[in-house]
Amino acid sequence: EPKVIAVANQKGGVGKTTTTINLATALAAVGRRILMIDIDPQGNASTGLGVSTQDREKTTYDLLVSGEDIADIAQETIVPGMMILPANSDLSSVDIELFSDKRRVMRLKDAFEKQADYLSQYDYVLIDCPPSLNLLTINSLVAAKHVLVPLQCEFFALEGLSQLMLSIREVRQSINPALTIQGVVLTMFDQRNNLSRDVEKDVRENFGELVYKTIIPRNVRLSEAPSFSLPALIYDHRSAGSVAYQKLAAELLQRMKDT
Amino acid sequence: EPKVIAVANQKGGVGKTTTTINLATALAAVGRRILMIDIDPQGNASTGLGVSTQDREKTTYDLLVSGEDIADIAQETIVPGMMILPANSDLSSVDIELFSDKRRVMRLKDAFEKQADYLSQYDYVLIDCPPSLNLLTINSLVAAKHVLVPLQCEFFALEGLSQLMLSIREVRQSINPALTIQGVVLTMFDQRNNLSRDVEKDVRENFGELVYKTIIPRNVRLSEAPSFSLPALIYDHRSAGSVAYQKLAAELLQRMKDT
Ligand SMILES: Nc1ncnc2c1ncn2[C@@H]1O[C@H](COP(=O)(O)OP(=O)(O)OP(=O)(O)O)[C@@H](O)[C@H]1O
Ligand SMILES: Nc1ncnc2c1ncn2[C@@H]1O[C@H](COP(=O)(O)OP(=O)(O)OP(=O)(O)O)[C@@H](O)[C@H]1O
Ligand SMILES: [Mg+2]
Ligand SMILES: [Mg+2]
Repeated sequence: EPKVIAVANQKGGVGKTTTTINLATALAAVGRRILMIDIDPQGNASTGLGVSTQDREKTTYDLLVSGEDIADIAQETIVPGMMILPANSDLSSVDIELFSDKRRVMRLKDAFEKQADYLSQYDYVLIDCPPSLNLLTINSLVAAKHVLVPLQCEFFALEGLSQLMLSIREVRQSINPALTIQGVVLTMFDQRNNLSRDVEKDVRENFGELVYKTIIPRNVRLSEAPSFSLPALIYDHRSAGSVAYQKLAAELLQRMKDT
Repeated sequence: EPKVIAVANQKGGVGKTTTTINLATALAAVGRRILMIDIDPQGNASTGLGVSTQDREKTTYDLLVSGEDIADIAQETIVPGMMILPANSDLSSVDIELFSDKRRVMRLKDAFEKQADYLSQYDYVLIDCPPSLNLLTINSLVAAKHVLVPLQCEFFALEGLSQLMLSIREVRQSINPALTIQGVVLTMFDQRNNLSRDVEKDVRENFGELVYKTIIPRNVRLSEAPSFSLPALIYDHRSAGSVAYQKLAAELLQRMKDT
């Protein structure tokens, strides 16, 4: 049975997609079999893993709304050993289409349980969430056992963290008792400015061991890679960003006792 | 009658809040009377203008769902000449609470029309939207005459622009024929990296005159200011970020023929 990790934070632009893509690639590079689920209507994780918009015939929308099989939607990515359920703007109508379904928050979880056989071929399922605590993110939190929280080293991002923690606790208490916070990852850390160091100090004081030792630096190669439809680990595996994500993968495997 | 501008982009972290706060402050600094509407459940614009979470007794939620008067919700900000309808996480239930209301996309527009007398005391109404094309953003696009689009100089942000333009066109054709794209503002521009220049070139080629001449540079003072609950224009008005927003305000006034 794969470990299911939702990468979530309702604050926008904190590095959810960049973390999901590069962490998944680093895990695939050390032999883990990965299923990526893009559940953001923006479809950035799909783009960043080499799936063009024309190639997204079946998407996560078809899983959630039409009840199609994961096996029929999953397609290859540019990364060997990693499959993806791609996303496109169809997903933005899910709130409305599932409104009257009493199990609307369980659609992803139900699909996982129904297709446990197919999923057993993977070691990790990673879900890239949109910047919102909407039905798509809630479905991910209900279906996952772990939440990874990318936290940009900025004040507004820090302000939103307590709201996110409250929402995770609500999901755990009401629907998914198995849900745990796997960790908080500091992203876009800039050595040169005090704000980054202040945020790090504040977060480590408040969340202690939950905060990964590995910090992701601000690194332009991470933001260039998507324009070549490649993860940074393939675009420039020696860059500071890529090295940081490889370290993050190693630290994650230790936390998951998967070494 | 005030000019109503929605600051929108479903891509997260592109500088919507930073632009709304500092543009509004720059307009207030040259004598324009401003009503800021924070319609994002994160409430970042409220924080950045000095309204603490304890002081948000009445919010934009009360306007949209309970039909309270704008006059009863509006409160002072740290900026003379600027009032705000603050926001908090109550707003995130608006989609569900208004689901069965046939006029759910018109709630903000209807409130504006009902309270045109109160609104006439303002020159500009600026609306800070969440990172989503949900009911809150649609309400803003229906109530506004102008949309200002902050565009981060990054690949994923560029990818999302065509989706945003489609949504704006849909709103214009179905509900709000007066809606125009006031402009696209390049944000977090970094002189030192090619990606910023590539994005600028691409956007100016595709959107021509819509793109503001003024470019907002990446500037740490802009991201430090919110931790002091101040707009950058007050926190450090000589910084490159503040100067850029003052130029943006001047350019906006020219475009609005309000000089
Ligand atoms: N460590 C980093 N250094 C430099 N740029 C980065 C880094 N991490 C992410 N970026 C860039 O910053 C932008 C925001 O990152 P990303 O899109 O991954 O965030 P997100 O949280 O997924 O955004 P959204 O909320 O829209 O889903 C992107 O353009 C990305 O390329
Ligand atoms: N020009 C800039 N230079 C440096 N930092 C900036 C700049 N503009 C915004 N920031 C910082 O980048 C982060 C994202 O900006 P901001 O929160 O304004 O974006 P947003 O589009 O409103 O995000 P969301 O999608 O979550 O609403 C914030 O921490 C902000 O302080
Ligand atoms: Mg993303
Ligand atoms: Mg914002």
